[in-house]
Amino acid sequence: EREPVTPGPGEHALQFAYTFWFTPRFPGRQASSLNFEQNIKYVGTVASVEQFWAYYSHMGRPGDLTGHSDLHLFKDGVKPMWEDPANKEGGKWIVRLRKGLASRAWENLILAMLGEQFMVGEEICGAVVSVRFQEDIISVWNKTASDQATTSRIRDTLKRVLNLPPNTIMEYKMHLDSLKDNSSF
Amino acid sequence: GTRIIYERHELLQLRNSPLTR
Repeated sequence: EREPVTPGPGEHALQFAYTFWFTPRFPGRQASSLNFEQNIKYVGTVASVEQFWAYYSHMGRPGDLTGHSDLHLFKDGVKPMWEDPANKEGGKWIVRLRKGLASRAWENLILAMLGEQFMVGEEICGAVVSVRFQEDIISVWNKTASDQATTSRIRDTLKRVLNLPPNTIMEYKMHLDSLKDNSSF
Repeated sequence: GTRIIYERHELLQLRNSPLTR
């Protein structure tokens, strides 16, 4: 158990504290939830804008990461796993990006999330950028996959903040389906 | 309660705040 993180004196508080996690991926190894949990590394928790920049400025950009890895930013207390109580009824929007676009897209996404630009109450759980060899994948996780008004609003905000070409394909996947077929994308 | 909302440019402005360690 960690001590709760709070904004420092004079800092600009965020609506929610968020935690960065990092997962190096090893191609070919079966990703069971057990080894996923063992493999995921806690990076740090931020409760203010200043704390966010302090971490973010020292972290590698998704576009600079090589091989397979995932960078997660989730509300503090929510693990970036399908099985977490906040996630198990939820799902995610998936956006596939060609190489070279991930760093900017990731920054735009997490600034929108930290700034509460999605306007969907408590529905946002977190965001992930997955670095792969051929492409990068960005996803936004929410609590209630069956809430269509919310998922539509998240999709529209995501389109706006990522500023992607109109033909970009966005796919919604329920975590229950990910659990069933044991695949993330 | 009131939500704490930041526009992108507001967050970017705070990037170089002296409080950012």
